[in-house]
Amino acid sequence: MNIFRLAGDMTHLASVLVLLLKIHTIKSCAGVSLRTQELYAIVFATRYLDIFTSFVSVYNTFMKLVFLGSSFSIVWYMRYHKAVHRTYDREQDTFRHWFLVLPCLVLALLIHEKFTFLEVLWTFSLYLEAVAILPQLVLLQRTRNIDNLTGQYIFLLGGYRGLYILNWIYRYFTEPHFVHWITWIAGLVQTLLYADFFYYYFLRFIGGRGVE
Amino acid sequence: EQDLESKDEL
Repeated sequence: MNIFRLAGDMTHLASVLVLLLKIHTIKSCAGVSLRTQELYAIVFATRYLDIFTSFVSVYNTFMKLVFLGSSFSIVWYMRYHKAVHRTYDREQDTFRHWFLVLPCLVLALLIHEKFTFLEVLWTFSLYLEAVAILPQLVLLQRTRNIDNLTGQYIFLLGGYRGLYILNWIYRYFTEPHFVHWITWIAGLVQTLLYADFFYYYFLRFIGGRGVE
Repeated sequence: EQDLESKDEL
Protein backbone atom coordinates (compact mmCIF):
# COMPACT_ATOMS: atom_id res chain seq x y z
CA MET A 1 0.00 0.00 0.00
CA ASN A 2 1.52 3.28 -1.09
CA ILE A 3 0.37 6.84 -0.48
CA PHE A 4 -1.14 7.23 -3.98
CA ARG A 5 -3.19 4.09 -3.63
CA LEU A 6 -4.45 5.08 -0.17
CA ALA A 7 -5.25 8.62 -1.31
CA GLY A 8 -7.01 7.18 -4.36
CA ASP A 9 -9.13 4.85 -2.27
CA MET A 10 -10.02 7.64 0.14
CA THR A 11 -10.99 9.92 -2.74
CA HIS A 12 -13.12 7.14 -4.21
CA LEU A 13 -14.74 6.60 -0.83
CA ALA A 14 -15.35 10.33 -0.43
CA SER A 15 -17.03 10.50 -3.84
CA VAL A 16 -19.51 7.80 -2.91
CA LEU A 17 -20.15 9.30 0.51
CA VAL A 18 -20.76 12.76 -1.01
CA LEU A 19 -23.38 11.25 -3.26
CA LEU A 20 -25.04 9.26 -0.49
CA LEU A 21 -25.00 12.35 1.74
CA LYS A 22 -26.68 14.41 -0.96
CA ILE A 23 -29.35 11.81 -1.56
CA HIS A 24 -29.92 10.96 2.09
CA THR A 25 -30.01 14.46 3.60
CA ILE A 26 -31.36 16.61 0.77
CA LYS A 27 -33.64 13.78 -0.41
CA SER A 28 -32.74 14.71 -3.96
CA CYS A 29 -30.95 12.93 -6.75
CA ALA A 30 -31.40 15.72 -9.30
CA GLY A 31 -28.61 15.59 -11.85
CA VAL A 32 -27.54 12.07 -10.84
CA SER A 33 -27.69 9.35 -13.49
CA LEU A 34 -29.36 6.18 -12.28
CA ARG A 35 -27.87 4.41 -15.30
CA THR A 36 -24.35 5.21 -14.14
CA GLN A 37 -25.16 4.18 -10.58
CA GLU A 38 -26.60 0.87 -11.77
CA LEU A 39 -23.49 0.28 -13.85
CA TYR A 40 -21.29 0.90 -10.80
CA ALA A 41 -23.41 -1.56 -8.79
CA ILE A 42 -22.80 -4.15 -11.54
CA VAL A 43 -19.08 -3.25 -11.58
CA PHE A 44 -18.68 -3.86 -7.86
CA ALA A 45 -20.91 -6.95 -7.81
CA THR A 46 -18.88 -8.65 -10.58
CA ARG A 47 -15.46 -7.50 -9.37
CA TYR A 48 -15.87 -8.40 -5.72
CA LEU A 49 -17.15 -11.94 -6.23
CA ASP A 50 -13.71 -12.96 -4.98
CA ILE A 51 -14.72 -11.69 -1.57
CA PHE A 52 -15.79 -15.30 -0.94
CA THR A 53 -12.73 -16.97 -2.43
CA SER A 54 -9.66 -14.89 -1.61
CA PHE A 55 -8.70 -12.82 1.38
CA VAL A 56 -6.19 -10.01 0.95
CA SER A 57 -6.58 -7.90 4.09
CA VAL A 58 -9.20 -6.64 6.51
CA TYR A 59 -8.88 -3.24 4.80
CA ASN A 60 -9.66 -4.77 1.40
CA THR A 61 -12.65 -6.77 2.55
CA PHE A 62 -14.00 -3.81 4.51
CA MET A 63 -13.67 -1.44 1.54
CA LYS A 64 -15.27 -3.95 -0.80
CA LEU A 65 -18.26 -4.25 1.50
CA VAL A 66 -18.51 -0.45 1.75
CA PHE A 67 -18.47 -0.01 -2.05
CA LEU A 68 -20.99 -2.80 -2.56
CA GLY A 69 -23.26 -1.47 0.17
CA SER A 70 -23.07 2.17 -0.90
CA SER A 71 -23.57 1.54 -4.62
CA PHE A 72 -26.62 -0.65 -4.06
CA SER A 73 -27.99 1.84 -1.49
CA ILE A 74 -27.78 4.66 -4.04
CA VAL A 75 -29.62 2.56 -6.64
CA TRP A 76 -32.23 1.61 -4.03
CA TYR A 77 -32.77 5.25 -3.04
CA MET A 78 -33.15 6.40 -6.63
CA ARG A 79 -35.49 3.59 -7.60
CA TYR A 80 -37.59 2.96 -4.52
CA HIS A 81 -37.41 5.90 -2.11
CA LYS A 82 -40.46 7.97 -3.00
CA ALA A 83 -39.17 11.46 -2.25
CA VAL A 84 -35.81 10.80 -3.88
CA HIS A 85 -37.31 9.06 -6.89
CA ARG A 86 -39.49 12.10 -7.59
CA THR A 87 -36.37 14.24 -8.12
CA TYR A 88 -34.83 11.82 -10.63
CA ASP A 89 -34.40 13.27 -14.16
CA ARG A 90 -35.93 10.23 -15.77
CA GLU A 91 -36.69 11.80 -19.15
CA GLN A 92 -33.13 13.07 -19.56
CA ASP A 93 -31.32 9.98 -18.31
CA THR A 94 -31.90 7.85 -21.38
CA PHE A 95 -28.45 6.50 -22.18
CA ARG A 96 -28.89 2.84 -23.14
CA HIS A 97 -26.68 1.05 -20.67
CA TRP A 98 -26.92 -2.26 -22.52
CA PHE A 99 -24.85 -0.62 -25.25
CA LEU A 100 -22.07 -0.45 -22.68
CA VAL A 101 -22.63 -3.72 -20.84
CA LEU A 102 -22.75 -6.04 -23.86
CA PRO A 103 -19.58 -4.82 -25.62
CA CYS A 104 -17.71 -4.96 -22.29
CA LEU A 105 -18.89 -8.54 -21.77
CA VAL A 106 -17.82 -9.56 -25.28
CA LEU A 107 -14.46 -7.82 -24.82
CA ALA A 108 -13.92 -9.58 -21.49
CA LEU A 109 -14.69 -12.93 -23.13
CA LEU A 110 -12.10 -12.16 -25.83
CA ILE A 111 -9.38 -10.36 -23.88
CA HIS A 112 -8.55 -11.59 -20.39
CA GLU A 113 -5.62 -13.05 -18.48
CA LYS A 114 -7.27 -16.38 -17.69
CA PHE A 115 -10.44 -17.95 -19.02
CA THR A 116 -12.18 -18.70 -15.75
CA PHE A 117 -15.58 -17.53 -14.55
CA LEU A 118 -14.25 -15.20 -11.84
CA GLU A 119 -11.42 -13.87 -14.00
CA VAL A 120 -13.67 -13.04 -16.97
CA LEU A 121 -16.19 -11.27 -14.71
CA TRP A 122 -13.36 -9.42 -12.98
CA THR A 123 -12.04 -8.26 -16.37
CA PHE A 124 -15.58 -7.32 -17.43
CA SER A 125 -15.85 -5.12 -14.33
CA LEU A 126 -12.65 -3.29 -15.33
CA TYR A 127 -13.93 -2.59 -18.82
CA LEU A 128 -17.35 -1.56 -17.57
CA GLU A 129 -15.95 0.77 -14.90
CA ALA A 130 -13.97 2.55 -17.60
CA VAL A 131 -17.15 3.64 -19.40
CA ALA A 132 -19.73 3.61 -16.59
CA ILE A 133 -19.53 7.39 -16.13
CA LEU A 134 -20.77 8.05 -19.69
CA PRO A 135 -24.52 8.17 -18.86
CA GLN A 136 -23.70 10.64 -16.08
CA LEU A 137 -21.72 12.90 -18.43
CA VAL A 138 -24.47 12.77 -21.04
CA LEU A 139 -27.08 13.67 -18.42
CA LEU A 140 -24.91 16.55 -17.27
CA GLN A 141 -24.56 17.95 -20.77
CA ARG A 142 -28.29 17.62 -21.36
CA THR A 143 -29.54 19.25 -18.19
CA ARG A 144 -26.67 21.77 -18.16
CA ASN A 145 -27.28 21.88 -14.49
CA ILE A 146 -24.56 20.82 -12.13
CA ASP A 147 -25.05 21.50 -8.45
CA ASN A 148 -22.16 21.58 -6.00
CA LEU A 149 -22.52 18.03 -4.78
CA THR A 150 -22.86 16.47 -8.22
CA GLY A 151 -19.84 18.50 -9.35
CA GLN A 152 -17.83 17.39 -6.33
CA TYR A 153 -18.85 13.78 -6.92
CA ILE A 154 -17.44 13.81 -10.44
CA PHE A 155 -14.32 15.73 -9.38
CA LEU A 156 -13.61 13.20 -6.64
CA LEU A 157 -14.11 10.29 -9.03
CA GLY A 158 -11.69 11.90 -11.48
CA GLY A 159 -9.20 12.46 -8.66
CA TYR A 160 -9.46 8.82 -7.68
CA ARG A 161 -8.64 7.74 -11.23
CA GLY A 162 -5.64 10.07 -11.46
CA LEU A 163 -4.26 8.85 -8.14
CA TYR A 164 -4.63 5.23 -9.21
CA ILE A 165 -2.47 5.90 -12.26
CA LEU A 166 0.22 7.43 -10.02
CA ASN A 167 -0.13 4.32 -7.84
CA TRP A 168 0.48 2.04 -10.84
CA ILE A 169 3.53 4.03 -11.92
CA TYR A 170 4.89 3.84 -8.37
CA ARG A 171 4.21 0.11 -8.11
CA TYR A 172 5.73 -0.54 -11.53
CA PHE A 173 9.04 0.91 -10.36
CA THR A 174 9.01 -0.51 -6.84
CA GLU A 175 7.52 -3.99 -7.31
CA PRO A 176 9.48 -6.35 -9.58
CA HIS A 177 6.64 -8.13 -11.37
CA PHE A 178 3.91 -5.53 -11.33
CA VAL A 179 2.67 -5.51 -14.95
CA HIS A 180 -1.07 -5.46 -15.59
CA TRP A 181 -1.85 -4.32 -19.10
CA ILE A 182 -5.59 -4.87 -18.95
CA THR A 183 -5.98 -2.95 -15.70
CA TRP A 184 -3.78 -0.12 -16.94
CA ILE A 185 -5.38 0.36 -20.33
CA ALA A 186 -8.90 0.22 -18.91
CA GLY A 187 -7.85 2.65 -16.19
CA LEU A 188 -6.24 4.99 -18.69
CA VAL A 189 -9.35 5.06 -20.90
CA GLN A 190 -11.43 5.85 -17.84
CA THR A 191 -9.11 8.66 -16.76
CA LEU A 192 -9.19 10.16 -20.28
CA LEU A 193 -13.00 10.30 -20.13
CA TYR A 194 -12.74 12.32 -16.94
CA ALA A 195 -10.05 14.55 -18.42
CA ASP A 196 -12.40 15.27 -21.32
CA PHE A 197 -15.16 16.17 -18.90
CA PHE A 198 -12.92 18.44 -16.85
CA TYR A 199 -11.82 20.19 -20.01
CA TYR A 200 -15.43 20.91 -20.92
CA TYR A 201 -16.21 21.90 -17.34
CA PHE A 202 -13.35 24.40 -17.14
CA LEU A 203 -14.17 25.88 -20.54
CA ARG A 204 -17.64 26.67 -19.27
CA PHE A 205 -16.25 27.95 -16.01
CA ILE A 206 -13.69 30.21 -17.66
CA GLY A 207 -16.28 31.24 -20.23
CA GLY A 208 -17.95 33.14 -17.41
CA ARG A 209 -21.17 31.21 -17.39
CA GLY A 210 -20.07 29.50 -14.22
CA VAL A 211 -21.80 26.56 -12.76
CA GLU A 212 -25.42 26.66 -11.83
CA GLU B 1 1.31 -14.61 -6.73
CA GLN B 2 0.64 -12.23 -9.58
CA ASP B 3 -3.05 -12.93 -9.07
CA LEU B 4 -2.95 -11.67 -5.54
CA GLU B 5 -1.09 -8.55 -6.67
CA SER B 6 -3.71 -7.56 -9.20
CA LYS B 7 -6.57 -8.41 -6.87
CA ASP B 8 -5.28 -6.36 -3.96
CA GLU B 9 -6.63 -3.19 -5.56
CA LEU B 10 -10.20 -2.03 -5.39
